[in-house]
Amino acid sequence: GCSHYLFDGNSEVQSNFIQRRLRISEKREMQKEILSILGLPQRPRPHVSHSKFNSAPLFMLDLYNTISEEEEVPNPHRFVLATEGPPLASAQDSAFLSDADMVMSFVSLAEHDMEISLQRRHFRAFKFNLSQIPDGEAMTASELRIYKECTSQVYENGTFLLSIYQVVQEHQDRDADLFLLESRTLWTAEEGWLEFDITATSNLWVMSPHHNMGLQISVETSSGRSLRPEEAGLVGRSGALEKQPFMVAFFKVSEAHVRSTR
Amino acid sequence: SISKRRHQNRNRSTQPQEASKSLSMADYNSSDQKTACKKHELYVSFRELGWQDWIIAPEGYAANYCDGECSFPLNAHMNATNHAIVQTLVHLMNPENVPKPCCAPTKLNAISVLYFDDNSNVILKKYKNMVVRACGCH
Repeated sequence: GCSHYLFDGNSEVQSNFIQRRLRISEKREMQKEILSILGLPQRPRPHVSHSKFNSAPLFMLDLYNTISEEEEVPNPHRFVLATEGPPLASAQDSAFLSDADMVMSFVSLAEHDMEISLQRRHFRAFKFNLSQIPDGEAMTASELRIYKECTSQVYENGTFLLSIYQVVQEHQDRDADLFLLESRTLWTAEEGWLEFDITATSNLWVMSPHHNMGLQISVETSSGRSLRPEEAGLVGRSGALEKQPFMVAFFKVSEAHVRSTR
Repeated sequence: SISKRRHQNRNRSTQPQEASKSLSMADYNSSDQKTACKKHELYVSFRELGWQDWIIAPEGYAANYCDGECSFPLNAHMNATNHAIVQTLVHLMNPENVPKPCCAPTKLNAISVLYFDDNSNVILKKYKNMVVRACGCH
């Protein structure tokens, strides 16, 4: 330790502080205490190779920077992971954010494009793991976000219909039972993030995880011809990292966090 | 009164040694800046804790802490509660039994932390009462 003297004009202000490296055991103790405050049983060990530059972390970083600007605490440098593009968060996200205590993004565990041969119907399936949501958090809103690029192919009226379904029941020998969540007409020239409200579905998945059989999206022209999602410009796994589809959920703390006694 | 105070100030400026003598004699005087209750810097570095692989932002935060004496008289800048003022007076009358008020945070702010979980999902969470914005006597 050492004593340090600060001089402020004529008055001599003394402050004593310890300036030394923490021992390994002290550092471990400090880590344990801070993890407990953060509500984590142990430090997460994510597999982050290039996922840092995925759309979900970038979107979350956008939200983080929005919060930091609103908070009184000065944020000397905006955190940037990759090249800064247009903001990912919409005005609606900001509204959800102001009411939220926690925001969580989910990457799709299983995303595959399939075709049902007899009907020549194309669809893309998504699956999200919601089992890691901390206790005491109530979901107030959730969205599926898909990036749509401008397509050079022109369909009837320059539009097509995108439908999003909740998978209700899967079958070995036939198509899955689906529940239509939303249908939206899109222009071929349209480009940007599409946001779909899936709050009711994700709340059901949180309450009864066995109902979580994922989502499906399908696209068809106005005459009813099924299109492959990428034909409609919907970015999937093979697309750019910063345009990958993901799910985001907003939470409000429903119960007080009680730290365990050590 | 203002005129009286002005007169005192004038006296003080002409007799600095007298003034400093009276300060040192009154060991309970809070104008002793060395020990007055105030906010001090304390920075918690997530980087130093070796967490930069899972905490995306911030790198750390200025938690701060409160330290110092809560002595008579408790000036307005110390953010003292009414109770603290009374407790200080009772302490002066009965120092053996009644302690001085505590120097503690009066205003605390939240921080937001952005981090990865085990599944590489990203969590943005607000933690209340993490940063000391102001200190005072309680």
